[in-house]
Amino acid sequence: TVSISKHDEL
Amino acid sequence: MNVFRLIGDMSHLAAIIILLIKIWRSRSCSGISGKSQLLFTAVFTCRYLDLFTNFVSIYNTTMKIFFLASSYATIYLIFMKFKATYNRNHDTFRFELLIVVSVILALLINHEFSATEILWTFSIYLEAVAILPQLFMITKTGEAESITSHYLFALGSYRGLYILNWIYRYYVEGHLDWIAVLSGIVQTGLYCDFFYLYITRVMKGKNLTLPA
Repeated sequence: TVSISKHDEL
Repeated sequence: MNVFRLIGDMSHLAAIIILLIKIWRSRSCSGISGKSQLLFTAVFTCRYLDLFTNFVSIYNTTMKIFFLASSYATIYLIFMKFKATYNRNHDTFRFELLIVVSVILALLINHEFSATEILWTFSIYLEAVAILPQLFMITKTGEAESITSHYLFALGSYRGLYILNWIYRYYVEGHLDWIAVLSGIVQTGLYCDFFYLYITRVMKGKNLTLPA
């Protein structure tokens, strides 16, 4: 599932 | 990081640089939609607010800084330095609508109802439709300079490559952000007819003239 705290994409 | 996302980011970077070169060298922003550039600047501004709070990597930070700086530079060139060459009468898409719909969607459909997360979601939805004023302008003028079509090809390809990146991350890392994926599919879909024209015409050295 998505880790919203770290959006690691540009 | 994976090869799809890296090539995607390079394609995005190339698009931004192609546009800056086109405007700077020709000293003109004719055929360029200032509204789309304003939307892209809003996308980067809302998405990269975590620039100083959420450190991911040197690459991530430098790319964010470059994207922010180059998008503000682009709107400066369009609306200030070369504003005499801006085709305001051809850039008539109602982009306010895109902003309002993206804001409402971001408030309704998001991963977490927090300021930064809603702004991030807004930037994702807005980016999906930000190219519409530019595509609308090309249908209105019926043609595009070849450099503008290269810009659009690079810009459209970037999110298409991100879709491959998301497929890779889903199967390899179990990572899935369905808001980004669905928006990315819509965004890439909007380029389909342009991609067809680009591949069947521009690649053969013809100009990108839309069937009237």
